[in-house]
Amino acid sequence: EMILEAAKSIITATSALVRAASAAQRELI
Amino acid sequence: MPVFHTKIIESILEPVAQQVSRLVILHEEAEDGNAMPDLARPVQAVSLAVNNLVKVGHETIESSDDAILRQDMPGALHRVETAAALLQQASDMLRADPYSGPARKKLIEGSRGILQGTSALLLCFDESEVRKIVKECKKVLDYLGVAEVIDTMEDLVQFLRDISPALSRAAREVAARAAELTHPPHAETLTKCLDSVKQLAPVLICSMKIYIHILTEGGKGIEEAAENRNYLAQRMADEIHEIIRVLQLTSYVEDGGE
Repeated sequence: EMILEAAKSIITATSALVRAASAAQRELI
Repeated sequence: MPVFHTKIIESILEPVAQQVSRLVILHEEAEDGNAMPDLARPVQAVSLAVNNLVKVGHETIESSDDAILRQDMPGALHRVETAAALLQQASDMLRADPYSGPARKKLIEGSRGILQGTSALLLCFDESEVRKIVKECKKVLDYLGVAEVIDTMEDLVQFLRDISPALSRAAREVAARAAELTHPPHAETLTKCLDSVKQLAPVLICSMKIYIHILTEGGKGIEEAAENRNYLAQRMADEIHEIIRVLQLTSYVEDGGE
């Protein structure tokens, strides 16, 4: 289903964003 | 214990659910934190994916004849859009001040919002898929309802022609659903009930044949034959009602379980 694929894309993109945001904080801890 | 009730939803949401939790912890532990990197590109990627989901979501709404989906899905899409706007604001604020506390909060809120909105959307879609399976099960129930008025072989042949494809379709869909569930007791109940339905179906047909035969031959023992046929039809109906009940459970608490 297209909606499942679209949801997967959002989660993949959000995942990359969260990783990028976490990386900077992780360096500090 | 899995939080998401189907394997596909779990596979989509679980990784980012863990990452968002980690981000919250990192944010709290880092307190004032390091300077945030420029998040414009990943935020842009999220926005593009959200735009695509909104487009696909509206197409799904337009093409669906499921009134509940048409009613619920726009709200879930709106939640995702609002979350994407928060991420955009966070990105803009962080570009101006990479240490901005409010921007970090927006970033976490936006990430959580994406997760919750996408989760609501997937749940809405999944419930609609379940309603399709329930509809197939109800067709079988409708056919079972006429079992007791069948009193000729011609009608029995027609009854078989009607119920067989409906039963096959329902069985196929219920079996696929059972394989999709993350909560083993629900999957096991579906499988058990489905097995009973499959075993009862030929016995019911046999009992209907016996009833018609006795009726044609003069009627001795007709009451017992009718009782037996009705009992079997009722048992099949009970199993299908149980399948419908379990299909509609989307959390473990509803089942009185964990």
